[in-house]
Amino acid sequence: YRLFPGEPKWKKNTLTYRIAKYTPSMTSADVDKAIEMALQAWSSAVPLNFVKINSGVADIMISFETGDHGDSYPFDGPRGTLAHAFAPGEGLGGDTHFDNAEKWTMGTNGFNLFTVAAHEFGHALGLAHSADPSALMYPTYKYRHPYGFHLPKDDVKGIQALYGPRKMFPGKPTVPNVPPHNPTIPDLCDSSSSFDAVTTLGKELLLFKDRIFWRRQVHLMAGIRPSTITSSFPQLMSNVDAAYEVAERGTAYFFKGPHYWITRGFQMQGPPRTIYDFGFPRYVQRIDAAVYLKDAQKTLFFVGDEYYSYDERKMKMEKDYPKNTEEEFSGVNGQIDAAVELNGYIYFFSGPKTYKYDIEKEDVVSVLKSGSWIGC
Amino acid sequence: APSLFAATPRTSKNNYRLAQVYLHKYYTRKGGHQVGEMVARGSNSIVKKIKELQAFFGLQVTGKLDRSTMDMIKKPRCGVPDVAN
Repeated sequence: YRLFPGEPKWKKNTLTYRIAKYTPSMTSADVDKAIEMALQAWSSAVPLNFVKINSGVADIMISFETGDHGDSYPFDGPRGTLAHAFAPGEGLGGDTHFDNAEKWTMGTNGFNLFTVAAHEFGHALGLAHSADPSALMYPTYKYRHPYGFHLPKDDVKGIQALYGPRKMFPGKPTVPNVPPHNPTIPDLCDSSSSFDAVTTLGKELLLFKDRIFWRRQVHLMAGIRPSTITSSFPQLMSNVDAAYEVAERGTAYFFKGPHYWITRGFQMQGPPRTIYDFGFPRYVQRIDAAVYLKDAQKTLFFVGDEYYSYDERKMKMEKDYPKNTEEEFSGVNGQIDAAVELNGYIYFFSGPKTYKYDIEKEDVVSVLKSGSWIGC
Repeated sequence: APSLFAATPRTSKNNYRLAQVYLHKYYTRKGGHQVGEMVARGSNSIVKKIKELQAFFGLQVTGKLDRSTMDMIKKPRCGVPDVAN
Protein backbone atom coordinates (compact mmCIF):
# COMPACT_ATOMS: atom_id res chain seq x y z
CA TYR A 1 0.00 0.00 0.00
CA ARG A 2 1.06 3.66 -0.27
CA LEU A 3 0.08 6.81 1.55
CA PHE A 4 0.08 10.28 0.04
CA PRO A 5 3.14 12.48 0.65
CA GLY A 6 2.84 14.05 4.10
CA GLU A 7 0.38 11.28 5.00
CA PRO A 8 -2.75 13.48 5.16
CA LYS A 9 -5.55 11.91 7.25
CA TRP A 10 -8.79 13.04 8.91
CA LYS A 11 -8.36 14.30 12.45
CA LYS A 12 -11.92 13.33 13.52
CA ASN A 13 -13.61 9.97 13.48
CA THR A 14 -17.06 10.93 12.29
CA LEU A 15 -17.11 12.22 8.74
CA THR A 16 -20.11 13.57 6.87
CA TYR A 17 -20.77 12.79 3.23
CA ARG A 18 -23.27 14.16 0.76
CA ILE A 19 -24.19 12.96 -2.69
CA ALA A 20 -24.59 16.32 -4.38
CA LYS A 21 -25.21 15.09 -7.95
CA TYR A 22 -26.55 11.70 -9.04
CA THR A 23 -26.23 9.82 -12.32
CA PRO A 24 -29.04 8.96 -14.73
CA SER A 25 -27.70 5.46 -15.15
CA MET A 26 -28.79 4.31 -11.67
CA THR A 27 -31.68 5.02 -9.29
CA SER A 28 -30.82 7.35 -6.42
CA ALA A 29 -31.65 4.59 -3.96
CA ASP A 30 -29.13 2.28 -5.63
CA VAL A 31 -26.49 5.03 -5.64
CA ASP A 32 -27.15 5.67 -1.92
CA LYS A 33 -26.83 1.98 -1.21
CA ALA A 34 -23.62 1.47 -3.18
CA ILE A 35 -22.02 4.51 -1.55
CA GLU A 36 -23.13 3.43 1.92
CA MET A 37 -21.66 -0.06 1.45
CA ALA A 38 -18.44 1.33 -0.03
CA LEU A 39 -17.91 3.52 3.04
CA GLN A 40 -18.84 0.64 5.32
CA ALA A 41 -16.03 -1.42 3.73
CA TRP A 42 -13.58 1.04 5.33
CA SER A 43 -15.43 1.76 8.59
CA SER A 44 -15.40 -1.96 9.37
CA ALA A 45 -11.58 -1.85 9.54
CA VAL A 46 -10.91 1.47 11.29
CA PRO A 47 -12.65 3.62 13.92
CA LEU A 48 -14.34 5.94 11.42
CA ASN A 49 -18.08 6.61 11.15
CA PHE A 50 -19.80 8.13 8.14
CA VAL A 51 -22.96 10.19 8.36
CA LYS A 52 -24.98 11.09 5.27
CA ILE A 53 -26.27 14.65 5.05
CA ASN A 54 -28.54 15.96 2.35
CA SER A 55 -27.66 19.67 2.37
CA GLY A 56 -24.73 21.96 3.07
CA VAL A 57 -21.05 21.11 2.76
CA ALA A 58 -19.95 17.65 3.86
CA ASP A 59 -16.41 16.47 4.50
CA ILE A 60 -16.76 14.14 1.50
CA MET A 61 -18.77 15.75 -1.30
CA ILE A 62 -19.72 13.14 -3.88
CA SER A 63 -20.90 13.95 -7.40
CA PHE A 64 -21.18 12.55 -10.92
CA GLU A 65 -19.47 14.96 -13.31
CA THR A 66 -18.80 15.23 -17.05
CA GLY A 67 -15.66 16.39 -18.84
CA ASP A 68 -14.01 19.47 -17.38
CA HIS A 69 -15.78 20.01 -14.06
CA GLY A 70 -13.63 22.68 -12.52
CA ASP A 71 -11.02 20.82 -10.53
CA SER A 72 -8.28 20.79 -13.22
CA TYR A 73 -8.68 17.00 -13.61
CA PRO A 74 -11.18 16.79 -16.51
CA PHE A 75 -12.87 13.48 -17.26
CA ASP A 76 -12.35 11.86 -20.65
CA GLY A 77 -15.66 10.31 -21.70
CA PRO A 78 -16.52 6.58 -21.66
CA ARG A 79 -13.83 4.22 -20.25
CA GLY A 80 -10.34 5.62 -19.60
CA THR A 81 -10.61 7.53 -16.35
CA LEU A 82 -13.64 6.35 -14.31
CA ALA A 83 -13.41 8.54 -11.19
CA HIS A 84 -11.04 10.35 -8.88
CA ALA A 85 -10.93 11.54 -5.28
CA PHE A 86 -8.88 14.03 -3.30
CA ALA A 87 -6.77 13.23 -0.26
CA PRO A 88 -8.09 14.25 3.19
CA GLY A 89 -8.21 17.98 3.81
CA GLU A 90 -10.33 21.10 3.85
CA GLY A 91 -12.39 22.22 0.86
CA LEU A 92 -11.76 19.86 -2.06
CA GLY A 93 -10.10 17.38 0.31
CA GLY A 94 -11.97 14.09 0.44
CA ASP A 95 -14.27 15.06 -2.41
CA THR A 96 -15.02 12.23 -4.83
CA HIS A 97 -16.10 12.59 -8.46
CA PHE A 98 -17.41 9.91 -10.81
CA ASP A 99 -17.37 10.27 -14.61
CA ASN A 100 -20.99 10.60 -15.65
CA ALA A 101 -20.07 9.42 -19.14
CA GLU A 102 -19.61 5.88 -17.78
CA LYS A 103 -22.42 3.34 -17.45
CA TRP A 104 -22.72 2.86 -13.69
CA THR A 105 -24.41 -0.21 -12.26
CA MET A 106 -25.08 -2.19 -9.08
CA GLY A 107 -24.06 -5.33 -10.95
CA THR A 108 -21.65 -6.17 -13.75
CA ASN A 109 -23.37 -4.76 -16.84
CA GLY A 110 -21.28 -1.59 -16.72
CA PHE A 111 -18.86 -0.26 -14.11
CA ASN A 112 -19.89 -1.42 -10.63
CA LEU A 113 -20.36 1.70 -8.53
CA PHE A 114 -19.63 -0.05 -5.24
CA THR A 115 -16.27 -1.27 -6.60
CA VAL A 116 -15.13 2.13 -7.88
CA ALA A 117 -16.52 4.05 -4.90
CA ALA A 118 -14.77 1.77 -2.40
CA HIS A 119 -11.49 2.43 -4.23
CA GLU A 120 -12.03 6.19 -4.41
CA PHE A 121 -12.94 6.43 -0.71
CA GLY A 122 -9.58 4.83 0.00
CA HIS A 123 -8.06 7.98 -1.55
CA ALA A 124 -10.52 10.23 0.31
CA LEU A 125 -9.29 8.65 3.56
CA GLY A 126 -5.59 8.98 2.70
CA LEU A 127 -4.47 5.98 0.64
CA ALA A 128 -2.61 6.40 -2.67
CA HIS A 129 -2.40 3.59 -5.25
CA SER A 130 -1.05 0.22 -4.31
CA ALA A 131 1.20 -1.83 -6.60
CA ASP A 132 -0.38 -5.03 -5.22
CA PRO A 133 -2.68 -6.35 -8.01
CA SER A 134 -4.97 -7.96 -5.38
CA ALA A 135 -5.44 -4.68 -3.52
CA LEU A 136 -8.58 -2.59 -3.80
CA MET A 137 -6.25 0.40 -4.22
CA TYR A 138 -4.70 -1.00 -7.40
CA PRO A 139 -5.29 1.67 -10.08
CA THR A 140 -7.14 -0.37 -12.71
CA TYR A 141 -10.78 -1.48 -12.49
CA LYS A 142 -11.55 -5.02 -11.28
CA TYR A 143 -15.16 -5.92 -10.32
CA ARG A 144 -15.78 -6.69 -6.62
CA HIS A 145 -19.01 -8.25 -5.41
CA PRO A 146 -20.56 -5.82 -2.89
CA TYR A 147 -22.25 -8.41 -0.64
CA GLY A 148 -19.82 -10.29 1.54
CA PHE A 149 -17.00 -8.01 0.37
CA HIS A 150 -13.78 -8.41 2.38
CA LEU A 151 -11.28 -5.55 2.36
CA PRO A 152 -8.03 -7.12 1.03
CA LYS A 153 -5.16 -7.38 3.52
CA ASP A 154 -2.99 -4.79 1.78
CA ASP A 155 -5.76 -2.20 2.10
CA VAL A 156 -6.47 -3.12 5.75
CA LYS A 157 -2.77 -2.64 6.54
CA GLY A 158 -2.71 0.69 4.72
CA ILE A 159 -5.82 2.20 6.29
CA GLN A 160 -4.92 0.95 9.76
CA ALA A 161 -1.46 2.52 9.35
CA LEU A 162 -3.35 5.82 9.26
CA TYR A 163 -6.20 5.30 11.73
CA GLY A 164 -5.37 2.18 13.74
CA PRO A 165 -7.69 -0.82 13.98
CA ARG A 166 -11.37 -0.49 14.90
CA LYS A 167 -11.33 -0.53 18.73
CA MET A 168 -13.50 -2.87 20.74
CA PHE A 169 -16.16 -0.85 22.57
CA PRO A 170 -16.23 -1.70 26.28
CA GLY A 171 -19.27 -3.90 26.81
CA LYS A 172 -20.19 -3.80 23.13
CA PRO A 173 -17.50 -5.60 21.18
CA THR A 174 -17.37 -4.46 17.57
CA VAL A 175 -15.26 -6.32 15.07
CA PRO A 176 -14.56 -5.34 11.44
CA ASN A 177 -17.53 -6.13 9.23
CA VAL A 178 -15.60 -8.85 7.59
CA PRO A 179 -17.90 -11.79 8.17
CA PRO A 180 -15.96 -15.06 8.28
CA HIS A 181 -17.11 -17.67 5.81
CA ASN A 182 -18.69 -19.78 8.53
CA PRO A 183 -19.36 -17.52 11.54
CA THR A 184 -19.06 -19.49 14.75
CA ILE A 185 -22.04 -19.36 17.06
CA PRO A 186 -21.07 -17.30 20.11
CA ASP A 187 -21.40 -19.29 23.30
CA LEU A 188 -24.10 -17.34 25.13
CA CYS A 189 -24.15 -19.97 27.82
CA ASP A 190 -20.87 -18.78 29.22
CA SER A 191 -21.67 -16.37 31.98
CA SER A 192 -19.90 -13.27 30.60
CA SER A 193 -21.99 -12.82 27.48
CA SER A 194 -24.96 -10.65 26.76
CA PHE A 195 -26.96 -9.80 23.66
CA ASP A 196 -26.29 -6.88 21.35
CA ALA A 197 -29.98 -6.26 20.68
CA VAL A 198 -33.40 -7.86 21.38
CA THR A 199 -36.75 -7.13 19.73
CA THR A 200 -40.09 -8.69 18.99
CA LEU A 201 -40.89 -9.12 15.32
CA GLY A 202 -44.50 -10.16 14.77
CA LYS A 203 -45.05 -13.24 16.92
CA GLU A 204 -41.33 -13.93 17.32
CA LEU A 205 -38.59 -12.69 19.58
CA LEU A 206 -35.19 -11.99 17.95
CA LEU A 207 -32.01 -11.93 20.02
CA PHE A 208 -28.84 -10.63 18.30
CA LYS A 209 -25.20 -11.31 19.12
CA ASP A 210 -22.15 -10.63 16.87
CA ARG A 211 -23.05 -12.16 13.50
CA ILE A 212 -25.81 -14.45 14.78
CA PHE A 213 -29.41 -14.01 15.87
CA TRP A 214 -31.80 -16.42 17.56
CA ARG A 215 -35.49 -16.66 16.67
CA ARG A 216 -38.01 -17.99 19.16
CA GLN A 217 -41.65 -17.73 19.97
CA VAL A 218 -42.29 -14.97 22.51
CA HIS A 219 -43.83 -17.31 25.09
CA LEU A 220 -42.34 -20.66 24.11
CA MET A 221 -38.84 -21.90 24.61
CA ALA A 222 -39.27 -24.58 21.96
CA GLY A 223 -37.82 -24.24 18.46
CA ILE A 224 -35.06 -21.76 19.26
CA ARG A 225 -32.67 -21.65 16.33
CA PRO A 226 -29.61 -19.51 15.50
CA SER A 227 -29.21 -17.96 12.04
CA THR A 228 -26.59 -15.67 10.55
CA ILE A 229 -27.71 -12.05 10.44
CA THR A 230 -26.61 -11.79 6.81
CA SER A 231 -29.00 -14.61 5.87
CA SER A 232 -32.03 -12.50 6.81
CA PHE A 233 -30.64 -8.95 6.99
CA PRO A 234 -27.77 -8.74 4.44
CA GLN A 235 -27.34 -4.98 4.97
CA LEU A 236 -26.87 -5.38 8.72
CA MET A 237 -24.11 -8.00 8.33
CA SER A 238 -23.17 -8.14 12.04
CA ASN A 239 -23.06 -6.40 15.39
CA VAL A 240 -26.51 -4.81 15.54
CA ASP A 241 -26.45 -2.14 18.27
CA ALA A 242 -30.18 -1.93 19.05
CA ALA A 243 -33.61 -2.88 17.71
CA TYR A 244 -37.29 -2.32 18.50
CA GLU A 245 -40.71 -2.93 16.96
CA VAL A 246 -43.82 -0.76 16.87
CA ALA A 247 -46.17 -3.73 16.54
CA GLU A 248 -49.28 -1.69 15.78
CA ARG A 249 -47.47 -0.18 12.80
CA GLY A 250 -45.92 -3.49 11.76
CA THR A 251 -42.54 -1.83 11.51
CA ALA A 252 -39.26 -2.62 13.22
CA TYR A 253 -36.12 -0.51 13.53
CA PHE A 254 -32.53 -1.78 13.53
CA PHE A 255 -29.63 0.39 14.61
CA LYS A 256 -25.93 0.21 13.77
CA GLY A 257 -23.50 3.04 14.43
CA PRO A 258 -25.13 6.32 13.33
CA HIS A 259 -27.55 4.52 10.97
CA TYR A 260 -30.86 2.69 11.20
CA TRP A 261 -32.96 0.58 8.91
CA ILE A 262 -36.74 0.18 8.89
CA THR A 263 -38.24 -3.23 8.13
CA ARG A 264 -41.68 -4.74 7.71
CA GLY A 265 -41.13 -8.19 9.04
CA PHE A 266 -37.84 -9.22 7.46
CA GLN A 267 -38.25 -6.88 4.49
CA MET A 268 -35.93 -3.86 4.53
CA GLN A 269 -37.82 -0.66 3.67
CA GLY A 270 -35.26 1.33 1.68
CA PRO A 271 -31.67 2.39 2.37
CA PRO A 272 -30.25 3.19 5.82
CA ARG A 273 -31.07 6.53 7.43
CA THR A 274 -29.28 8.49 10.15
CA ILE A 275 -30.25 8.35 13.81
CA TYR A 276 -30.37 12.14 13.80
CA ASP A 277 -33.84 11.75 12.22
CA PHE A 278 -35.03 10.97 15.77
CA GLY A 279 -33.57 14.21 17.10
CA PHE A 280 -30.42 12.90 18.76
CA PRO A 281 -27.64 15.44 19.40
CA ARG A 282 -24.73 15.09 16.96
CA TYR A 283 -22.38 13.79 19.62
CA VAL A 284 -24.45 10.64 19.90
CA GLN A 285 -22.93 8.29 17.36
CA ARG A 286 -24.59 5.03 18.28
CA ILE A 287 -27.40 3.57 20.38
CA ASP A 288 -26.81 0.83 22.98
CA ALA A 289 -30.42 -0.33 23.33
CA ALA A 290 -34.00 0.62 22.41
CA VAL A 291 -37.41 -0.48 23.70
CA TYR A 292 -40.93 0.54 22.62
CA LEU A 293 -43.46 0.98 25.43
CA LYS A 294 -46.83 -0.01 23.97
CA ASP A 295 -49.18 1.77 26.38
CA ALA A 296 -47.21 5.01 26.51
CA GLN A 297 -46.45 4.79 22.74
CA LYS A 298 -42.94 5.95 23.49
CA THR A 299 -39.55 4.48 22.63
CA LEU A 300 -36.71 4.61 25.14
CA PHE A 301 -33.19 4.85 23.68
CA PHE A 302 -30.27 3.95 25.93
CA VAL A 303 -26.88 5.58 25.30
CA GLY A 304 -24.13 4.88 27.84
CA ASP A 305 -25.59 5.47 31.33
CA GLU A 306 -28.38 7.75 30.05
CA TYR A 307 -31.62 7.34 28.11
CA TYR A 308 -33.84 9.39 25.80
CA SER A 309 -37.60 9.16 25.30
CA TYR A 310 -39.05 9.42 21.79
CA ASP A 311 -42.77 10.08 21.32
CA GLU A 312 -43.85 7.73 18.48
CA ARG A 313 -47.20 9.53 18.04
CA LYS A 314 -45.72 13.01 17.71
CA MET A 315 -42.63 11.50 16.05
CA LYS A 316 -40.30 13.64 18.12
CA MET A 317 -37.83 13.38 20.99
CA GLU A 318 -39.29 14.39 24.33
CA LYS A 319 -37.93 17.41 26.22
CA ASP A 320 -35.83 17.18 29.44
CA TYR A 321 -33.86 14.19 28.19
CA PRO A 322 -31.40 12.47 28.47
CA LYS A 323 -31.91 11.26 32.02
CA ASN A 324 -29.74 8.93 34.08
CA THR A 325 -30.87 5.33 33.67
CA GLU A 326 -30.10 4.05 37.17
CA GLU A 327 -31.89 7.03 38.78
CA GLU A 328 -35.06 6.38 36.78
CA PHE A 329 -35.06 2.60 36.79
CA SER A 330 -34.18 1.63 40.34
CA GLY A 331 -32.61 -1.76 40.67
CA VAL A 332 -31.29 -1.84 37.09
CA ASN A 333 -27.49 -1.70 37.23
CA GLY A 334 -24.79 -1.28 34.60
CA GLN A 335 -24.91 -0.27 30.95
CA ILE A 336 -27.97 -1.50 29.08
CA ASP A 337 -27.01 -3.79 26.16
CA ALA A 338 -30.55 -4.54 24.98
CA ALA A 339 -34.18 -4.13 26.11
CA VAL A 340 -37.63 -5.38 25.19
CA GLU A 341 -41.14 -4.93 26.64
CA LEU A 342 -43.32 -8.03 27.13
CA ASN A 343 -46.68 -8.16 28.96
CA GLY A 344 -46.14 -5.01 31.03
CA TYR A 345 -42.55 -5.78 31.97
CA ILE A 346 -39.40 -4.24 30.53
CA TYR A 347 -36.56 -6.74 30.28
CA PHE A 348 -33.22 -4.94 30.56
CA PHE A 349 -30.25 -6.97 29.32
CA SER A 350 -27.01 -5.89 30.97
CA GLY A 351 -24.07 -8.25 30.55
CA PRO A 352 -25.02 -11.77 31.71
CA LYS A 353 -28.04 -10.46 33.69
CA THR A 354 -31.55 -9.62 32.60
CA TYR A 355 -33.55 -7.36 34.91
CA LYS A 356 -37.32 -7.91 34.83
CA TYR A 357 -38.74 -4.44 35.55
CA ASP A 358 -42.41 -4.02 36.50
CA ILE A 359 -43.65 -0.81 34.81
CA GLU A 360 -46.58 -0.45 37.24
CA LYS A 361 -44.56 -1.00 40.41
CA GLU A 362 -41.59 0.88 38.93
CA ASP A 363 -39.21 -1.68 40.31
CA VAL A 364 -37.18 -4.76 39.38
CA VAL A 365 -39.19 -7.89 40.33
CA SER A 366 -36.57 -10.50 39.36
CA VAL A 367 -33.15 -10.98 37.78
CA LEU A 368 -32.60 -13.73 35.18
CA LYS A 369 -29.59 -15.11 33.37
CA SER A 370 -29.41 -13.57 29.88
CA GLY A 371 -28.47 -16.93 28.37
CA SER A 372 -31.72 -18.45 29.68
CA TRP A 373 -33.59 -16.73 26.83
CA ILE A 374 -32.02 -19.11 24.34
CA GLY A 375 -32.25 -22.18 26.48
CA CYS A 376 -28.98 -22.03 28.46
CA ALA B 1 9.05 6.73 -32.44
CA PRO B 2 10.38 3.67 -34.34
CA SER B 3 12.48 2.91 -31.25
CA LEU B 4 9.30 2.87 -29.18
CA PHE B 5 7.07 0.75 -31.41
CA ALA B 6 6.87 -2.35 -33.43
CA ALA B 7 3.36 -1.53 -34.74
CA THR B 8 2.13 -0.03 -38.06
CA PRO B 9 2.68 3.76 -38.44
CA ARG B 10 -1.04 4.68 -37.91
CA THR B 11 -1.51 2.40 -34.92
CA SER B 12 1.77 3.51 -33.49
CA LYS B 13 0.81 7.16 -33.83
CA ASN B 14 -2.53 6.58 -32.03
CA ASN B 15 -0.90 4.49 -29.36
CA TYR B 16 1.83 7.05 -28.93
CA ARG B 17 -0.71 9.81 -28.40
CA LEU B 18 -2.72 7.64 -26.02
CA ALA B 19 0.44 6.85 -24.10
CA GLN B 20 1.49 10.48 -23.99
CA VAL B 21 -1.86 11.55 -22.45
CA TYR B 22 -1.76 8.65 -19.99
CA LEU B 23 1.80 9.37 -18.86
CA HIS B 24 1.00 13.04 -18.49
CA LYS B 25 -2.06 12.27 -16.35
CA TYR B 26 -0.67 9.57 -14.13
CA TYR B 27 3.14 9.81 -14.21
CA THR B 28 3.80 13.55 -14.19
CA ARG B 29 4.68 15.01 -10.85
CA LYS B 30 3.11 18.31 -9.82
CA GLY B 31 4.86 21.22 -11.52
CA GLY B 32 5.71 18.83 -14.31
CA HIS B 33 5.02 19.39 -18.00
CA GLN B 34 1.65 21.00 -18.71
CA VAL B 35 -0.78 19.16 -21.01
CA GLY B 36 -0.29 20.04 -24.71
CA GLU B 37 3.44 20.50 -24.14
CA MET B 38 5.31 19.26 -27.18
CA VAL B 39 7.67 16.49 -26.17
CA ALA B 40 10.14 15.24 -28.73
CA ARG B 41 9.27 11.60 -29.48
CA GLY B 42 11.34 9.05 -27.66
CA SER B 43 12.67 11.86 -25.47
CA ASN B 44 14.29 10.94 -22.21
CA SER B 45 11.29 12.17 -20.28
CA ILE B 46 8.80 9.84 -22.06
CA VAL B 47 11.08 6.81 -21.85
CA LYS B 48 11.65 7.52 -18.17
CA LYS B 49 7.91 7.68 -17.49
CA ILE B 50 7.27 4.50 -19.48
CA LYS B 51 9.84 2.73 -17.31
CA GLU B 52 8.18 4.14 -14.18
CA LEU B 53 4.78 2.85 -15.33
CA GLN B 54 6.24 -0.58 -16.19
CA ALA B 55 7.92 -0.80 -12.78
CA PHE B 56 4.72 0.21 -10.92
CA PHE B 57 2.60 -2.42 -12.69
CA GLY B 58 5.28 -5.09 -12.47
CA LEU B 59 5.78 -5.25 -16.27
CA GLN B 60 9.12 -5.87 -17.96
CA VAL B 61 10.95 -2.53 -17.81
CA THR B 62 11.91 -1.84 -21.42
CA GLY B 63 11.12 1.86 -21.82
CA LYS B 64 9.18 0.84 -24.96
CA LEU B 65 5.40 0.93 -25.59
CA ASP B 66 5.24 -2.81 -26.11
CA ARG B 67 2.03 -4.83 -26.20
CA SER B 68 1.64 -5.47 -22.49
CA THR B 69 2.35 -1.82 -21.67
CA MET B 70 -0.25 -0.61 -24.17
CA ASP B 71 -2.77 -3.15 -22.82
CA MET B 72 -2.28 -1.70 -19.34
CA ILE B 73 -2.62 1.86 -20.67
CA LYS B 74 -5.97 0.96 -22.27
CA LYS B 75 -7.53 -0.47 -19.10
CA PRO B 76 -10.27 1.63 -17.39
CA ARG B 77 -8.85 3.01 -14.16
CA CYS B 78 -8.93 5.57 -11.36
CA GLY B 79 -8.02 9.15 -12.22
CA VAL B 80 -5.65 9.65 -9.29
CA PRO B 81 -1.98 9.69 -10.45
CA ASP B 82 0.24 6.73 -9.61
CA VAL B 83 3.15 8.97 -8.67
CA ALA B 84 3.26 11.28 -5.68
CA ASN B 85 1.03 14.26 -6.35
